[in-house]
Amino acid sequence: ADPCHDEGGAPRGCVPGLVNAALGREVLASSTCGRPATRSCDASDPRRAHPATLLTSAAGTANPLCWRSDLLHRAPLNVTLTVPLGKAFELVFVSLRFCSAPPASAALLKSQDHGRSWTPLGFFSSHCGPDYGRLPVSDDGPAGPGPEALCFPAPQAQPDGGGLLAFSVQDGSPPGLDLDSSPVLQDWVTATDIRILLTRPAILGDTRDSEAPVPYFYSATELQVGGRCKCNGHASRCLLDTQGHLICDCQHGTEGPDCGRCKPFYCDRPWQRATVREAHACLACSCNGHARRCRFNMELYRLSGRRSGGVCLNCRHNTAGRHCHYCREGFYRDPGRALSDRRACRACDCHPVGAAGKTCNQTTGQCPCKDGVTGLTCNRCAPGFQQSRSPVAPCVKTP
Amino acid sequence: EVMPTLDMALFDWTDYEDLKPEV
Repeated sequence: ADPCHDEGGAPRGCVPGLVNAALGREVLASSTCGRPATRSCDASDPRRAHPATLLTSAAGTANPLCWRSDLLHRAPLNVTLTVPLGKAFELVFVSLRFCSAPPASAALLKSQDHGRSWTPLGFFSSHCGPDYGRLPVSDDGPAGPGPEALCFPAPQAQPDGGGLLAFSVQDGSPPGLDLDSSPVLQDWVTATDIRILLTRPAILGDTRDSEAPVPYFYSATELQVGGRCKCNGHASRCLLDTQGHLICDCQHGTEGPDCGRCKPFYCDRPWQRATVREAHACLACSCNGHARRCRFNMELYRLSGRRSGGVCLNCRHNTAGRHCHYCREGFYRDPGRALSDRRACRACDCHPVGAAGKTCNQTTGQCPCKDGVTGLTCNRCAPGFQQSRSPVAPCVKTP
Repeated sequence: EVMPTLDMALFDWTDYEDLKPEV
């Protein structure tokens, strides 16, 4: 079954499956223990190392191996975890499982431009005002009409000493917004990178650690970024390209990492994101097989009732017109051939002496004949006329 | 009646050299 086309082959909106977009991705941690080595952490010894790769390697084991920050003796106690997702994803949730006590204060941010700029998705603190200048989240959710970064309670410490920081994109979004119809929501859930700022530890040390060190540190495992590879409704899966970049397997005449534009010849109408109800496939220009390129003209599109705006470029085979649907000057349609035939347009071949010009009727092929001349190409004298010696008046009345 | 095609060899281009088509 093809998720992007129905049984009859008609396009329909399709989306990749929900995945952990962070799985296997490199995590950039601003602080990791083991350099220099301590008794409990040695970056050069795999048995005692706690690298950030443990955050996104296969997760869910009963005895997880944990990333650990360096010991933090004094303020600032900020540690940043950054996960480049490789391409745009549409987020559903983000979670981070802590091996030690979860932080008392943290912020979740996203980038939509591969780390050049960052915007907050949510804050987590028991002191929202002092920490982030925000009010704690109310039961009503966002106050405004659109999604916004709210301040949620800090994750609770669990009996095992750990805790879970969990965020759902719905948490910051007003109810009733529909992803298909809300560009604001589409923007809200789109991310190329995720960053978690751990800004204040809750307690001292790691309760699992036999050393029970006094200085602060963070320790976590299983960073999950639940989401769908963003393909704007035009692909059901993402693939690695030849350079190892993750890209959508675009359908519906679209292309680009996120299927965010129409393919060069598929510009008969503007690109649109697919919805559940409408595939909004990019349509190929109608050039009757005589052109390889076309461009979109908004004015023609409006005039056509928003049906067709493609204009064929460089019509070949002696054709012309917006759809290469008629013959260029000096050629006429051969009625015995289909419009898509390479030889659909025949040369007028008007006689250099008998014809008054080189351009024939584009439908019938009739050349304009001088007085007394006849024939499709004006190559004969009409009945009652005979050839003269004058090229200006090639046929004269028979005496 | 099917008339013969124009015979280019019969035309006298003396005064119309500039109109003479390239063959």
